[in-house]
Amino acid sequence: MKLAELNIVGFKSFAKKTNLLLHDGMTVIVGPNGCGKSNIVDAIRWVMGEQKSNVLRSEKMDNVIFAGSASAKPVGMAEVSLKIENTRNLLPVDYAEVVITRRLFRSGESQYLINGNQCRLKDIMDLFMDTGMAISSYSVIELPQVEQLLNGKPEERRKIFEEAA
Amino acid sequence: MKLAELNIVGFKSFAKKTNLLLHDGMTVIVGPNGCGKSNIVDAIRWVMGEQKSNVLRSEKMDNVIFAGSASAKPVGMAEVSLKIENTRNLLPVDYAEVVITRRLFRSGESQYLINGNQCRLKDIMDLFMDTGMAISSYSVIELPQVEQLLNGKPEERRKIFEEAA
Amino acid sequence: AREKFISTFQEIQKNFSEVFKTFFEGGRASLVLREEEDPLEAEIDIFATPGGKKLSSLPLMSGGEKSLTAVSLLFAIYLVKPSPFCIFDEVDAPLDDVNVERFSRALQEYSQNTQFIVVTHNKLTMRAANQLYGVTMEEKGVSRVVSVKFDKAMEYANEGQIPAG
Amino acid sequence: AREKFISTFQEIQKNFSEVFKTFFEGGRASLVLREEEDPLEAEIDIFATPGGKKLSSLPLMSGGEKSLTAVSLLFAIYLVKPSPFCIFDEVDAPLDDVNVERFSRALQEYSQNTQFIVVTHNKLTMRAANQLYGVTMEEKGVSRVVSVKFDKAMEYANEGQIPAG
Ligand SMILES: Nc1ncnc2c1ncn2[C@@H]1O[C@H](COP(=O)(O)OP(=O)(O)OP(=O)(O)O)[C@@H](O)[C@H]1O
Ligand SMILES: Nc1ncnc2c1ncn2[C@@H]1O[C@H](COP(=O)(O)OP(=O)(O)OP(=O)(O)O)[C@@H](O)[C@H]1O
Ligand SMILES: [Mg+2]
Ligand SMILES: [Mg+2]
Repeated sequence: MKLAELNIVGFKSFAKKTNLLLHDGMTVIVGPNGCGKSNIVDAIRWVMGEQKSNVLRSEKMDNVIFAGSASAKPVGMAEVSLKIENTRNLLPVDYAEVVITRRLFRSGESQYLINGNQCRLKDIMDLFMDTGMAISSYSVIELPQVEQLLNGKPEERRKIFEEAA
Repeated sequence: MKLAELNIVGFKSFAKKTNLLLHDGMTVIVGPNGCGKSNIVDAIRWVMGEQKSNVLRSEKMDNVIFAGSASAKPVGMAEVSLKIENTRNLLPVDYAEVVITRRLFRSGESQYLINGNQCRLKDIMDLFMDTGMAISSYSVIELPQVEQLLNGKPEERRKIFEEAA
Repeated sequence: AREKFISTFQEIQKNFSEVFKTFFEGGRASLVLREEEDPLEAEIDIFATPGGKKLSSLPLMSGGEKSLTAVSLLFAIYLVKPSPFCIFDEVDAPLDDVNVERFSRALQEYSQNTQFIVVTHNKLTMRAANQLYGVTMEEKGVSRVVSVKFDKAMEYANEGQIPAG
Repeated sequence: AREKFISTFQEIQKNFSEVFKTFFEGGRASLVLREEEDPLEAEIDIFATPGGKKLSSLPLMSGGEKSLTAVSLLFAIYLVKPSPFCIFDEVDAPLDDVNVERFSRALQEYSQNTQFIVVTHNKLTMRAANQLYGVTMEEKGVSRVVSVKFDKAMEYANEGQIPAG
């Protein structure tokens, strides 16, 4: 089970089609403040089913659609696709590769696809649930969260212990 | 009005007598994690009258007394002295220099001194109040506070505007 | 009191737009006192757009952009009523190198009228120092302070070794 | 379920003490499940002492020490149930260079079984990368990604210029 490729277009600051190949080991992302690094992290969460708009730093979900800039017009749709290699046959499907896609239109309409076939958000989330790859509270780790682990509510701390059990 | 010298003994990790001369301009403090840099910041707040134990990262005030380590025994008192040069005669005293001292004993007893003479905490805080040097919410700036300014409660934000008016 | 607040507010407002521009090339920002309310009670809104982007909602801004925006506001207020001293504890942590330099250059400029004490892990910030102190714990759990020269400080901040100088 | 939780907890407990030692030379730490309560409801307490210090209360620990302690806990849990991927967004910001290296060495070790995506501004973390991506906004407000080599990445992360390579 590994992430193979991420494709982003129209999502947050990624107005244009962007492709990222993901390999084994450690992939490091760098760049100046505000250039889009955390937006890539948000794209991964979003395509895997993240629904909480505050986690995505948006007041409302359609804030994830590229809103335009001094040099580019706004677009009508955000789309993120993630290709996963079914390396240990953990995914409950017969394919060697699975591509999940999520789209959001300005109208508010959402689309979800597995290998190009439309499905529901629930199907995408179930796919991950079975593999232990679900976007849990600790698949993405940021500093405020790290401190919360020590200072925060005991129930939060328990939650990640329970997820491991 | 400028800070001239800081003397710390028995306060937090500063078991032994420590002297810091402060000059004009920018003084930068460096060192590895956990070596005591923020403790120096706490010492300045504390001697200027900080009473909130959470600001000093302690659950109770006597946590500021050096508690011992693998190589040093605990001590019975924390003391911080700050020498201030009365450069623009802003201080309501006739001295060219003022030394404020704060002590805390394990018994819970506190002492406050101005130029070696015992006084009340209130006297120290009044001294600073008149000079605009009071340890306000924004004389010490840390990262969580910086973010709070943008995300936090509107009353917090107003407060620093009002302090400036 | 109402007029005092409003005139101070207007001065901060002007400073904020200017300071923001020094940190964000081509950016613009403003402060707005909500109109429908009594100025002594009204909330203060912050609008900020980094260079070349569309009007950002604050939540969508990056970690570094938010820190710099808040720092711009703090400096804007400071310029109205400079405090005799100000302490920054690792405020440069989320900034990239270009922004760290802008920040330390601003501090150098204001440090003509104010004593700044800056705790940092960042080599660029260290370079701006008028004086540099290294904090160490050679004796376990016991802090001490040494005055250091810049190049010595570089090794020192990393390894916690007292430089032989 | 109760037994499953307890046996998982004990495994995490063991890992935590070991991982903590790799980050804090001479330190020790433990997790404790409060006894008086039902294990399925009990709070989990963290005790941690960096090397050579006395039993620290967590609040008194430094910023960097707290981050590393929380990271030790996250790794301890991860080792019980390795996730296929994990994303770290600027988690190394409060760490000094020695600790950044320890952290990136731990990531390299675990990355044999897990894909890590690490966002950072830190040069040392970049060196541990199997692959390195730079994110840029040459076109105002529009992000794009380029694959970079380490030394090019150094300039790149600082200036946001696409390296000519
Ligand atoms: N819907 C959108 N349309 C256009 N731009 C957007 C949108 N959502 C977010 N942005 C922009 O993306 C930028 C933030 O990017 P991001 O958080 O990825 O930065 P970063 O590289 O993580 O920076 P830092 O190092 O400071 O954390 C902001 O400037 C914001 O204006
Ligand atoms: N009363 C005390 N007695 C002994 N040691 C103490 C006491 N109070 C705090 N300490 C120790 O001081 C250390 C924290 O120091 P401090 O917060 O100044 O570190 P720092 O240099 O700011 O590090 P960082 O770079 O990680 O922020 C902790 O390890 C803590 O155990
Ligand atoms: Mg970011
Ligand atoms: Mg600190």
